[in-house]
Order: sequence, then structure tokens, then C-alpha cells
Amino acid sequence: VDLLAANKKLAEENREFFEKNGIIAFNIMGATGSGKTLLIEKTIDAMDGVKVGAILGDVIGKADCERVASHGIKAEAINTGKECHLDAHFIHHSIYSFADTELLFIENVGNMVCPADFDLGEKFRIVMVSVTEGDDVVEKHPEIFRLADVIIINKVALADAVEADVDKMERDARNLNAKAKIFRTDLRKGTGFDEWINWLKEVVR
Amino acid sequence: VDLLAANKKLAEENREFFEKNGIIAFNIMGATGSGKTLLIEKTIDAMDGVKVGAILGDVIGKADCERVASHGIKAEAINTGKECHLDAHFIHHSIYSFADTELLFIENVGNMVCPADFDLGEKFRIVMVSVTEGDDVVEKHPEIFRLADVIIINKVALADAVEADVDKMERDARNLNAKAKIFRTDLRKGTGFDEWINWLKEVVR
Ligand SMILES: Nc1nc2c(ncn2[C@@H]2O[C@H](COP(=O)(O)OP(=O)(O)OP(=O)(O)O)[C@@H](O)[C@H]2O)c(=O)[nH]1
Ligand SMILES: Nc1nc2c(ncn2[C@@H]2O[C@H](COP(=O)(O)OP(=O)(O)OP(=O)(O)O)[C@@H](O)[C@H]2O)c(=O)[nH]1
Ligand SMILES: [Mg+2]
Ligand SMILES: [Mg+2]
Ligand SMILES: [Zn+2]
Ligand SMILES: [Zn+2]
Repeated sequence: VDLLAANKKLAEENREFFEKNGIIAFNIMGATGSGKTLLIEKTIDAMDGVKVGAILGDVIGKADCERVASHGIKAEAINTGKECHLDAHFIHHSIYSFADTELLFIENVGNMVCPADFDLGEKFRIVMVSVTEGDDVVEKHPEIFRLADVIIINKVALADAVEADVDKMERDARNLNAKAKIFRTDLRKGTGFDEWINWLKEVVR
Repeated sequence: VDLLAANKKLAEENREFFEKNGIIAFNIMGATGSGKTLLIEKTIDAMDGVKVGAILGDVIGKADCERVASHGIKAEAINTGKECHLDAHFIHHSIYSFADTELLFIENVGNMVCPADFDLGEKFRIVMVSVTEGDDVVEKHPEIFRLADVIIINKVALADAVEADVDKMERDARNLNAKAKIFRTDLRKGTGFDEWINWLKEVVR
């Protein structure tokens, strides 16, 4: 059985469900610890009045789900076990309980390789990396950046500490993807966060 | 065909080759950007007089290989393409040119999930994480830590900047693995590096 073809079919079913119910789904990918959960937490607080839900993918445990649920929204954990990425089948089982959600954030497993191959049915693909992973992280993973709608370069306040050239990271991202929206953020300092929220509010309208 | 059984058979062939030729092979795993290449670079410089070689696994490109080769040792790049981990088959093709090496560092693809399943034939498994990935990175990936011989918690000088509790990370590692040697390092500041080199020199003797 062609794994990716089967996944595509389920992803389309998920996408139909999202469109029918007016849900905008985001697939948030990126390396381990790039800041995906913190982004969701801060975004929930800033999008007051909008019905937000979240599905948090991890190998094991519910840590990310509990962090997000503590912000007062519906959140569900998916444990992928041996799999290093979410796929449409995992998501298919979870979406029906989010029928009245407007924005659904799906946090993928931390991994810069396989999540790029599996469409979940999302409307927007977000790739988040942090400067602390080194300024070559973009050029080393062209696939996942090529397919992104939004690219977030996070923890920029730490660039000097690891000698990372943020301009190079953004250049590499732009070379791989002419259309994506690119944000530079530091979620602890608040840098670039307003620009992200403004883009999100545009999308919801 | 059972993928892992086929891998195990090739890993044993690799291991026989290493043992016959007096090569101590290390499989260095860890998340994207945790500091694996920098560790190899600094270790080469500190192990003057010992014949060191390196195999650098990445999805694409030769960036890590060129960094390591510039330290004057034999280094080979392996590009894994769609695969998010090295396996014994990739390694099998590279090892014959390292016959006169004493220490062979194999840097795995940045990923905290799949590399744990694939024995390469190494003698020591090293797992390297950095505090900037968040202090929950150990508890979230039990499999890879359970099988480690050495665990390195890197970039410790940045712990406050990301509010990471390094004691917790070390506690989590010790709970998962009673035997592994655990190092806390900051490769830029030099913290803990001598302890790592001392351990390595013990191993070589
Ligand atoms: N200084 C700084 N720390 C950050 C920033 N974003 C996230 N962090 C810290 O980085 C660590 C990881 O953040 P998370 O939000 O858990 O990252 P994640 O991508 O969800 O991690 P996984 O789900 O484990 O892949 C935590 O210690 C955060 O506090 C940032 O912009 N600046
Ligand atoms: N401040 C600080 N920076 C570090 C430390 N170790 C590595 N770095 C920086 O972290 C970034 C990544 O280091 P690399 O050695 O390329 O990491 P890697 O694990 O080989 O990365 P991949 O091969 O891409 O998975 C680079 O900018 C390094 O300079 C450390 O202990 N402290
Ligand atoms: Mg997370
Ligand atoms: Mg590297
Ligand atoms: Zn994978
Ligand atoms: Zn994998």
C-alpha cells in the first residue's frame, strides 16, 4: 500500500471537515525545542474572543497538552510512540471533537525531516526553528522549508550567544521559498510577536 | 523483510570489522543543533596523537563534513535523503576506508526518535541534548536515553536564558539510565569538556 497516497486521501477528508465547519487548521512543525508550544500558549492569550483549539503531538506524555490546556482552551494529546511525525490518520481520530473551533493549532512531533511528507489536512504549514540550533539549520533541511506558508526564526535574542547569523537564516529561507511569510521572534522578549498576531488576525477575518 | 533484523545483522558485521581493526566507534545522536559537530571538532583538537576519523550523517549537504575535515582528519559525509536516521547499511559502505583509525566518530542525523532503533555497530552510544531545547527534552524521549552509554547536556551557560533546570534534566537522565556517564558541558565556554576528554582517554587506553 502506498503510505503517502493513503495519507493524502485521509488528509483530504480532514480538510473537508475543517472547511465545512469553518475551522482554520495550522500544522506547526520544527525541531525539538524550537518554541512550538510556547508560540501556541502565547497565541491563545493574545487571540481572546476567538475560539481556539489545539492538538499536541509527542512521542509520549501529555506535558505539552497540559501546558496548553492550562490557558483555558480545548487541547488533546496524541502520542505517536515509535513514529517521529504526525500523519492524517492520527488527526482523523481527533478532529470531530473540535467542530466548533475557529483556529486549530496542531503541534507536530519535533523533527525536521519526516513531518514534511505528511499532509494532515491543514490550511497553513508553519515551520519554526530557533537560532540556537545553529544558523545552518535552514539550508540543511530544504524540504520542510520549501513547503511552508509561514517560517518563524525564534529565540533571536540568543543569536550572539551561539554565533548565529540571523540574516543568513532568513536569506536561506527566502531562497528556498519565495512566498512564505517570514517572522523573526523571541517569545521571551516579545520580539516579533505582534507581527505574527497581526498576520493571524488577517487570516481569521 | 524485518527491517530491524536485517539492520542488526549488518551492524554485527560492522562491529566485527571495528573490533578486528582496533577501531572504537561512537554513534553520536541528539536533536538538531545540540552541538554534535562542535563536540567532534573540539575533541579532534584535544586528542592530538590519536588517529581519529569521522562519518557525518545529514539529510543533504557536506557542511558538517567540511567543518570536521578542516581539523586535518579523514571525514566522510553520508546523505540520507528522505531517511531521518543513519542505519548499518549506510555505515557498511563507508567503514573500509577507516581501517587504520583508532577513534571513529559517527554523527547521526539530528533527531530524537528513530536513530535509537538502528544499531550501527558502534561500541559507545552518545546522546547529546542542549538546554536550549527545553528542560523536558529528556523525559520526552525515554527510548534514546535508556540505551545511551554517555549522555551530554550541552550549552549549560544558556540555561537561565531559556529558564531550563539543568538539575532536572540530569535527574531525568539518571532515572532513565542508571549506568550512563553524564556530562554537563558548554562547548563555547569550555565547561565540562576536560571531563569528557578524560573519559575518552580512559576508553582509548
Ligand atoms: N530565550 C528564549 N527561550 C525560548 C523561546 N521560545 C521558547 N523558549 C524556551 O525554549 C524551550 C523549549 O520551548 P517549547 O515551547 O517547549 O518548545 P517546543 O518546540 O514546543 O518543544 P518540543 O515540543 O519538545 O519539540 C523552553 O525552555 C522555552 O521556555 C524564545 O524565543 N526565547
Ligand atoms: N553557546 C553555545 N553554543 C553552542 C554550544 N555547542 C554548540 N553551539 C552552537 O550551536 C549551534 C549548533 O552546533 P552544531 O555543532 O552545528 O550542532 P549539531 O548538533 O552538529 O547540529 P546538526 O548537525 O545540524 O544537528 C552552532 O551555532 C554552535 O556554535 C555550546 O555549548 N554553547
Ligand atoms: Mg512542544
Ligand atoms: Mg552537526
Ligand atoms: Zn523520520
Ligand atoms: Zn523517524
